[in-house]
Amino acid sequence: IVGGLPGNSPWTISLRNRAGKHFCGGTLVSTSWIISSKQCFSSCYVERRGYEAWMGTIFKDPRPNDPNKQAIPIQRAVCGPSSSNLIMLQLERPASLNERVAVICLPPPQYIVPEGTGCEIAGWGETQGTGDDEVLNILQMPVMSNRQCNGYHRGLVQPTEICAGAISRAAGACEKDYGGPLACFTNECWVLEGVIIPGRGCGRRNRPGIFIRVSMYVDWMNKVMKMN
Amino acid sequence: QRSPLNDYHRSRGVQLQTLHRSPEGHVSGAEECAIRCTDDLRCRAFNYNLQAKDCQILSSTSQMEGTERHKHIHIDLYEKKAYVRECIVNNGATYRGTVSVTQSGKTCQEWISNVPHEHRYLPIKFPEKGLDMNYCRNPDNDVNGPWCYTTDWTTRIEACGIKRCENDICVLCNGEDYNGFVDRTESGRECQRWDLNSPHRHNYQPDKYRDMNLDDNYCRNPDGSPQPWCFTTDPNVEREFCNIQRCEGKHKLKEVQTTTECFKRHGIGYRGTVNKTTSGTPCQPWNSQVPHQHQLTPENYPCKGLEENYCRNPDGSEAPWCFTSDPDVRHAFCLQIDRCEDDIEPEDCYYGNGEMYRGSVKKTRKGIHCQKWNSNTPHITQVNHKSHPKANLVGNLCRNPDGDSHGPWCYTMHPKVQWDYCAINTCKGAHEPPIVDPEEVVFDSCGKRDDRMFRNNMLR
Repeated sequence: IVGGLPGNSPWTISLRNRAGKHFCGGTLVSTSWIISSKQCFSSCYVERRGYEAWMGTIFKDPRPNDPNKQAIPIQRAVCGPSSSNLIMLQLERPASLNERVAVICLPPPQYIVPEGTGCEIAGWGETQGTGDDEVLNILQMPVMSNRQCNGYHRGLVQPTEICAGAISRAAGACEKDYGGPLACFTNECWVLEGVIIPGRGCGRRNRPGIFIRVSMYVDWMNKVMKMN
Repeated sequence: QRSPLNDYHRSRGVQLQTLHRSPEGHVSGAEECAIRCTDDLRCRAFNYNLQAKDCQILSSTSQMEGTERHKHIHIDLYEKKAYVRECIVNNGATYRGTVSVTQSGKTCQEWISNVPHEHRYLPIKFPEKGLDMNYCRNPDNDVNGPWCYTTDWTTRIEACGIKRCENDICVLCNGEDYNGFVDRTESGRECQRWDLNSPHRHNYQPDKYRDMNLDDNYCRNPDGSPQPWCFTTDPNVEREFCNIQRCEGKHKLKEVQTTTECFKRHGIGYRGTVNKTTSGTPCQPWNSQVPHQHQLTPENYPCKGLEENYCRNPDGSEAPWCFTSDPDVRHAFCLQIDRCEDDIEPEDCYYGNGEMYRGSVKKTRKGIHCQKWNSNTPHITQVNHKSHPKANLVGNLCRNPDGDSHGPWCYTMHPKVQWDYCAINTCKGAHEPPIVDPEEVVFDSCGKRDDRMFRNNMLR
């Protein structure tokens, strides 16, 4: 995260490859399921033997004996509807919920977050010298309407996408944050409104962040969790 | 610190059944079973039951007639490597393979016979030399390797010309596909088995890396090193490269499709010209060591397309990447390159959400055949004729019985893919779904966090 601050996001998880290295983010949407960006994974249906989801710690490289860290192998992946750029990952065993690990709320289907709603992104990705690369960083950003956002992105923003971010300062998601959450505070709860996807550049001025709009795919997510 | 299992080739989940069954005995582990087999001259293999810890000594290997390999989830078959290898180690004195023709094509004489050539190497006199049938052997440690008496009256003895393991299968590129039988490093140290964590603990468990052929203790290259390597049985030397002959001619990646506009799977075949990381940092040229020093040079990796400063994936990472020109960021992915679309061509279209679709498509978007709605194989259906009697769930046709907003779907015949959307697109003119009033939002046991806990921790 460029321009963020160290913080707590108990639903943000770190995806680890077979060498144990963080490569993308994700969000805990139930005790057994994570949502992330499809761009982080090589294919939809192959087994992800050796890949793990780490949670319960704010450190990028926690000590091996960190009592709060939960490292749970990923058992299965299911790709989202075509052009959704989403992937759901099923954990081999349910995560234990506590003050450091929590499930985020999902929005109602087709829900459009009001402009100006307070949101945040979280991740262990690059800070480009703006912060501490070793801990989870969080950046506050308000929702921007697609109409306004399209003005900055030359009409490229789709209805299945959501924009957020301040335009006056260089801040936003960066490498290895992809797949992580855009969480918005609604009705006293944090709700997953967006998923961070790879874009060109990190936190550029006059370029609000574009995220996958989760409410467009929440029916699919619920179906995947119910069916499996 | 070598394991007695180092002399054995392991086949997971396989039981060898032979005509003559020996009794099973309880052991403390596979290593004890290996010691028993090694001590017994007649033993050539053993079945090891991981669950019951039972050891069954066998006088046959799966290459011999009268044996059958059966799948068994609790049993691993271990066979003496000498009987499995098709190449020789050193002078081939331990070779127990089945080649029975000399290098000029003459058939070997049976060791038990004295016709046409009388000789002293009778199996009964030298039971430890493995003088079976008319197979090439090296009972006298001849420097030219295994040999035999020939059935040609005019040629008494001829070498069989069996290749040494390091020359048998050559290394293409940096040897990530190497699956030969070399199990010693370039300094002569014996390799540690990949399925053991002693003397060196490591991450490369064969179960985790099923696509890497991490068999026994053979040299392999699971991490994109410049050449095959292994952990050694020497506690003081963690890992070393193996000295295996490189293939002659042009080195080309096996079974990798090259792409330029997008990347497939991990992007190992990506040969496009994107040369910036996702965040827009220019890449460092692969043939440069500034600002980052590395071994991934075009010379070390002749078939990885390491041209200019283009994003590539020479080491099996998750996606194409590069060393960056920023001294503070060693490497970064180029995830702004799209993944190639792997959906098959849509075969029909639907209106609305496709609830009324009554067409005949019966394949998913990835081309997997649909399962019949009235079948429970391979997946037990929750949505079927009984639950949705009016949804026209005919045969294995794509339908949308539950009003899925993303269109018709079906259960699939792939055991690991329970269901998926079908190879059908929306027809032109389909309407957008309505939006929901924000007032309707209600949440209960989710999305709560205690920010005081984090603040207190940070203050402390």
